[in-house]
Amino acid sequence: NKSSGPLITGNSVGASGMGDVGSLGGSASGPTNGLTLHQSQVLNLIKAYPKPEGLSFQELRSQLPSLNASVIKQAVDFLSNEGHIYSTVDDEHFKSTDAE
Amino acid sequence: LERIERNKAAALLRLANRHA
Repeated sequence: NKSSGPLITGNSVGASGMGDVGSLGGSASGPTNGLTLHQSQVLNLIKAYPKPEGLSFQELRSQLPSLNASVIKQAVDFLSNEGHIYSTVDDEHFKSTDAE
Repeated sequence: LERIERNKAAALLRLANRHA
């Protein structure tokens, strides 16, 4: 069930390219536990974020400069639909459910 | 703050449902 451990992906990105906008749903062929690369990147960043109010959308963008805002937004929407993350102080701050 | 707790509870619920 739980995907153990602090999966901290050190720094931000490295890979450029792969500019396809992830389609939500559909037959998932994601690399890790059913998430796309973008989704797991976003999730890992949120998981790794220490502050109680959660990671802001702005913060996400600056951590993932290679992704454009709509891709990040989609990932966030997806993760929140799945229950992996939830919004905190406002709709722009997110925390992971399996953090703590 | 109450809102955050609600969001969290809802999220955990979604997560649980998906793994049910």
